[in-house]
Amino acid sequence: MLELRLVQGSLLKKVLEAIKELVTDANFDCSATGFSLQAMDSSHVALVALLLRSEGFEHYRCDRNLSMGMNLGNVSKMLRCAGSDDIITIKADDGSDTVTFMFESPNQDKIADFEMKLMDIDSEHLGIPDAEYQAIVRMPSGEFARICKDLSSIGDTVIISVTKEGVKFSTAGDIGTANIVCRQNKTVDKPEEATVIEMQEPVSLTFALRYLNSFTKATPLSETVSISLSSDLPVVVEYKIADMGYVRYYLAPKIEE
Amino acid sequence: DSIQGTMYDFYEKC
Repeated sequence: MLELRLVQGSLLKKVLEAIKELVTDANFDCSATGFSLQAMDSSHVALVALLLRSEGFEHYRCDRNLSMGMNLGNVSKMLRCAGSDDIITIKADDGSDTVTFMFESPNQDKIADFEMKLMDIDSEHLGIPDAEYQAIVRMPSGEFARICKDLSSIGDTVIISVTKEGVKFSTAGDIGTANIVCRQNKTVDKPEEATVIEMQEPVSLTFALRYLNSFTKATPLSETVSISLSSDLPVVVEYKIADMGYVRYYLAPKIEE
Repeated sequence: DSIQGTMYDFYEKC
């Protein structure tokens, strides 16, 4: 028996919008720790890891570990039927091949349930060890989204370079080149507007912009984003979900031949 | 020239 009640149902709607472009089908794993997902895009270039901790739910019952295969486009269709203020409850019985999403309006005058068929998905789980990153950049998520969007109108790839001067995003294409430098800026009115660079050593890596643009679908989940970079490792782009967990995207760099 | 890496170049299946 699984029953997860999330008062801030809009979070779940935003999570689906954040991952459905990158991943088509995925297994949602439910355990005492929380509601999680790890999935790669079809070309295995990018990976998304989601965690919604059990403590973040108003009610969390998960009698045994359960993995539920879902088509994310279909989940998104179901969740789009929930109002933005609705409380969302996810329910499944042991051994059942369906999951139910229940939507309650804030004043309880409308209750809807949507039952969706589960599917068998052969997904590979990758072990991602904790790593020390050479540089971690924290910046406003809207600013990062803007940079990725702007650069992708010029080129297909971006070189992200971190030095003690700041973080530089560079691209080149048929019509020309572009460089955007963001300097560390801690002296802002609100902490979420700061750009903070923690650098152990300078690092420079090249990435495909279309994946980074896809990651920025998570922008509504968090006002800030952190970008962790190391030579010879995928970049980690993390959006924290207030008090509950995170959506982390991993993107393999371009490798010099 | 550069080639696009994949997750398998960096992480092991578990």
